[in-house]
Amino acid sequence: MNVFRLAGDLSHLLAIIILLLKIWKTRSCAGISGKSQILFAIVYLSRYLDLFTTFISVYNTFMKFVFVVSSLGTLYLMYLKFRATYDHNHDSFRIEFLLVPCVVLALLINHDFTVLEVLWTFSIYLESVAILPQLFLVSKTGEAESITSHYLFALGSYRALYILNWIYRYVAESHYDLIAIIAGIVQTILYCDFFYLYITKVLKGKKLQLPA
Amino acid sequence: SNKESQHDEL
Repeated sequence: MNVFRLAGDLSHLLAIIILLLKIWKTRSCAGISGKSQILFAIVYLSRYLDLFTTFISVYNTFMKFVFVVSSLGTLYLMYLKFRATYDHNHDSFRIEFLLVPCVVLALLINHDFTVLEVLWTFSIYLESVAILPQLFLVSKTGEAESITSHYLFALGSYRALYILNWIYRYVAESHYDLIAIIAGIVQTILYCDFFYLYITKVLKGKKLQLPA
Repeated sequence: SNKESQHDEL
């Protein structure tokens, strides 16, 4: 554990809390992509199966548990409790276009051809693109509420901080994992356009609105 | 690459 990883994990946790609070307080999931949330739930469920096989630390187990439970809770709020507020007309991204390539890639490029390892690899690939339906939804409606922008900023920062963690670990521990690193870089690049809008607009008190 | 038998990151 180093400061970059801890900051990344906390940023990830913050994103999840912001999203749940937004939905709970406003009693609405307007502007949130259910498709992205389904993909994140698949990511956590396929990656954290090692909860049953490997113990790393109390911290590790606790965070995995929180991510799995909160992603299922988010799905419950979106698709059951506040279903009427779900913006499904704009949330039209076809997730099979992400799922199928990630399955194929995980079968082809992995560290070890075992069930758990291929599922882990699949989850890493899928996480890197899981935000696309959300970004697609924002681009379709042309705007995002500030609370949604804060959520996206925290979620995007997490993998960016992990890149610093990976640089640190390579230097300090000679440890590296190319699959995680390359997917993490792809994931962070997908947020760059959003980061730019967030810094130039949302932080100056303006609403995130895309140019017409 | 560095083969990982266990993934210690989240």
